[in-house]
Amino acid sequence: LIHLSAITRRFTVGDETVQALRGLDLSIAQGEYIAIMGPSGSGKSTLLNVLGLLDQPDSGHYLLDGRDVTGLDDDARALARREKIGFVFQSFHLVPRLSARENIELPMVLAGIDPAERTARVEVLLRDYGLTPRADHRPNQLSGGQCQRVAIARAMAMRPSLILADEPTGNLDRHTGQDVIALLEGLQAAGATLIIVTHDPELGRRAHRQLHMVDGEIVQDGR
Amino acid sequence: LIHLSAITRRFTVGDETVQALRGLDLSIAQGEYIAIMGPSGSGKSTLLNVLGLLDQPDSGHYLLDGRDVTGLDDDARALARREKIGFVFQSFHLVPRLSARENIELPMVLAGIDPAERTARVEVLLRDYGLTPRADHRPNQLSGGQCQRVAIARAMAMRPSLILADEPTGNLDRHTGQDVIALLEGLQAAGATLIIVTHDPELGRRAHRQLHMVDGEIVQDGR
Ligand SMILES: Nc1ncnc2c1ncn2[C@@H]1O[C@H](COP(=O)(O)OP(=O)(O)OP(=O)(O)O)[C@@H](O)[C@H]1O
Ligand SMILES: Nc1ncnc2c1ncn2[C@@H]1O[C@H](COP(=O)(O)OP(=O)(O)OP(=O)(O)O)[C@@H](O)[C@H]1O
Ligand SMILES: [Mg+2]
Ligand SMILES: [Mg+2]
Repeated sequence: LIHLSAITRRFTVGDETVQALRGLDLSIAQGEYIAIMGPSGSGKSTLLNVLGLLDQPDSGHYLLDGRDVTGLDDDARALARREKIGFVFQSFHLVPRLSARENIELPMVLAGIDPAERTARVEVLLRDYGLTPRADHRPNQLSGGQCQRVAIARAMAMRPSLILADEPTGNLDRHTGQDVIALLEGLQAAGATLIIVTHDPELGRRAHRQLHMVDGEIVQDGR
Repeated sequence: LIHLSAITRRFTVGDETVQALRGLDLSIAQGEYIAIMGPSGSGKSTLLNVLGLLDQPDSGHYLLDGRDVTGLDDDARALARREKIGFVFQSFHLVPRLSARENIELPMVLAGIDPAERTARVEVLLRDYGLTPRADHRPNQLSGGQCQRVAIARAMAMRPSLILADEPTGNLDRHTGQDVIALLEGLQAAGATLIIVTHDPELGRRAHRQLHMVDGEIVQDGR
């Protein structure tokens, strides 16, 4: 499904350059369940953003489903994302003036999904993520963990075949976190590729394969 | 130091009322080390916001250092906060157009601290929290865990006697999280009151006292 070869990503701040990804290679088959772990600042979110077509590498190539997506323009990348990728951001990126329900529905609205189908799907997602009593609350009327769950539910609305989740349980208690992971693992068991960035070693162990990053490189890749 | 009696906090959304804190009583002595735990949505951040004078209860009383702070106006609350309270927000609330260094310095600028003293203090904080190489980066040029550490460093800039930290290790790997907790525990050992909301049971166990919340109430309070 995914082939990254010699992926480099640099950021420049003033006259300093940060080597966020250093010539990284990675292959992932459809349906894999992978945890990405490593110290704060090691490049995990940057790698996930490249995988999710939210960021372009400075050099190297990204083959997604046999197609070179490295050089795509913004519109083509947005289309590829919308159709196959569900992305959960580390800082959620919810729309402040929309309710939880409206935030979750938004990808379906943009994709032109039939309103009756949209309504049915959002109610299932609200229920699955324990958000039904908070469906009409806006993000500033939600707890941190409720916002996190809205971000996850939104990412699942289009039934993506590639799920990229950046620290999806960081603001959740153990029990709620387990419920959320069970839902994501259910989607993976049904065929989705699940890639989770996590600082939780217990969650990392549940994955079938673990990547460890340090300073822009994958230093360990094992099962 | 802290006496909360019959503290109630409600939120209204449409014609629904959320009982975020339900007639809560709590006493905390100066210098205590307390963990607040409980399910997502149970009222932990709301309680911390009341303790930090960022939110006012609908009923009940808050005595802080023997003074009834429940009815204070905004200016009086801001002054009380600036002088004694260091607050770490669950969602950081950094100033987007300021660098990490400037964000950390901001409370000292507002308090009129001498520039030479400010510079000395911010360099120590940048070093302690592993941020020196990122001092000139703005929040959108920092990783999630780097943003979290800037938020913590900023809260410590005025050497507060009451530290309120809302999930301070949620975006940190184990090692970085341990470094951060060691710094906060050092301040508590030197006399500060340390109150941490956390979803991490291991961090909760390090505290000398644990409060467990469910649905707006403290259901357990033990050592
Ligand atoms: N401004 C608001 N308006 C309406 N409801 C609110 C508001 N702020 C919080 N709530 C609700 O009050 C309850 C308590 O929220 P709080 O943020 O204190 O929870 P929490 O224990 O910190 O949760 P988490 O672990 O997810 O951060 C939640 O159910 C939330 O939806
Ligand atoms: N836009 C940017 N400009 C400059 N530097 C950046 C930018 N984005 C990220 N960085 C830097 O690149 C490095 C990798 O960032 P990244 O967000 O990928 O880390 P991470 O592994 O996700 O960390 P965390 O666990 O703290 O979330 C960090 O040191 C960060 O400061
Ligand atoms: Mg990150
Ligand atoms: Mg909270």
